[in-house]
Amino acid sequence: YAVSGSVWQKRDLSWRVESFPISLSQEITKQLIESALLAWSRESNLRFYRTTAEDADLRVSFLGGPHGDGYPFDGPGGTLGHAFFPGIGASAGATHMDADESWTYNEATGTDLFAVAVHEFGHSLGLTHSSAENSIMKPYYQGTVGKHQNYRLPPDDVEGIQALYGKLSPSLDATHDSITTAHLTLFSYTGRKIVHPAEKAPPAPTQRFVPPRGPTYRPGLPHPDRCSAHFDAVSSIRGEVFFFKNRYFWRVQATKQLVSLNPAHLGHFWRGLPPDLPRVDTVYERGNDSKIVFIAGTNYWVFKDTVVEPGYPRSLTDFGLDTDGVDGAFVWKHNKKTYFFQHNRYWRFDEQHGRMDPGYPRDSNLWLGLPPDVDDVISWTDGHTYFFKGAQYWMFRDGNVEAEPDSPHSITLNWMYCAVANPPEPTQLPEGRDQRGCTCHC
Amino acid sequence: GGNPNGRDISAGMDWLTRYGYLPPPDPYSAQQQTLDGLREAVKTMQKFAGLKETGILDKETIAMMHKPRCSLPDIIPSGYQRHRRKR
Repeated sequence: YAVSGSVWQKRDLSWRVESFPISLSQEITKQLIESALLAWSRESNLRFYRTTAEDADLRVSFLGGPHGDGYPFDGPGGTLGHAFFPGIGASAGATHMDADESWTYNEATGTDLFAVAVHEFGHSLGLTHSSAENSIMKPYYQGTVGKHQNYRLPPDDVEGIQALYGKLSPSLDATHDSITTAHLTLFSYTGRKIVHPAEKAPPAPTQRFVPPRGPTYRPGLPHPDRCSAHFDAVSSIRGEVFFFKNRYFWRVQATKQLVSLNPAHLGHFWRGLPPDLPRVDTVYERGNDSKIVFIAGTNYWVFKDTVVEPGYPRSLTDFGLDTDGVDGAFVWKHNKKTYFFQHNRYWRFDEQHGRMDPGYPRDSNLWLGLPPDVDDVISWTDGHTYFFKGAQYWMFRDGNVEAEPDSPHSITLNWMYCAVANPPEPTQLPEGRDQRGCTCHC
Repeated sequence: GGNPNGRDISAGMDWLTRYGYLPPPDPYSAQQQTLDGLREAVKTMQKFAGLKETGILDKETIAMMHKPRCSLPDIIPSGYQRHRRKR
């Protein structure tokens, strides 16, 4: 067994169920919760009593999807529940079950609420996950444990709970037996509250604060969601593909593996961009010296590796571009020339000679199958050219100037590895309002 | 079997990070995991789950990652865990 390092400083703990699943009656749910707690109190000095008070020590809720604690639920299967370790704070003692599971008990089908509740209460009492063969604290759901009335904790978990709260003392044994009987009689629930002797003296709260674990214990920064982002710029740098959105970016390696599902912060990796720069329009790796060019508005910066060169920003007029910016830029591997795109036009720049090729701009519909106003373009290590716009991309095989017939494809599906192929269109609604126009009060 | 694609590796890294086998990504930099680091994380996960420790995202490992489970991490940073004891 393994312990979290925090315990309840009292032995009498109150509990209540704050919300219920739709697949089980409230009465059955309360019976199963009470029985799950009994599994732990039977082996230790702990005693549990049900209360209707909102400040109960252990609070069980059935919740769906994201619910504000950093551990979003994911519908049927996947994550089933979680509980917070003992300590002071709003979350301590909270036990959350995924409301979207098909909760059952003592059945081969569905998810056994009793088995999951015993596991989660182990966390509520201070135990962490165990790798022991038969432990109820193994992190993976192991199916039903049979009739809850007959359930006894495996030896590993008995040792764990006794290490935290001591063995059931003989003096309390008789009391515990009567409580046990009382609990069991409640399986034909009367709704009456168990009045426990410990209720006479209010339990003293623990003084130790233990922050919630997992995704929430690292300070989070608000960042865009890769699955709904329409990217500002996409760039092929050193064989990887960088997707930029606002002041963040994602990296996809040559193996097409996302380095991280969370984006990295632009200004802390690419050093030297203005701290108030809201976004970049395009980025490309120069063909002649492998330096990296960032373009935003009518300015550009040249980077040697990840640090900006002195003397920047400079104006796009250096390239002979007399525009108010560019949408995309890339170096085409088939002629080593740099292409700039804006709206329905494109230019070809000769980096070797530092001048724009004559005869440009041209109409971008010379790239057959390409929509106007692309977001960006890359020429990747596989030799193909990819144009990105919105949530889609168009592939031009090898040196072809005609899109593959099955284009466009989904960026979110094939590059960002999201479950949904088509994210919603960007909205002009202010922050806090969703696509349906509903105001969020969370 | 022993040759997972980019999607599996990305999902596997996300899973390993979520449950404490890999450090959380630094929001300020695009820190990459080394191949050795990833292999060790897979081995630890396999050991914890009672699987053969291959260090490879094989079929059994990916199947285990898809099993229903508790949301809390399996490995908690040592600073948070004060009294870990193994029998």
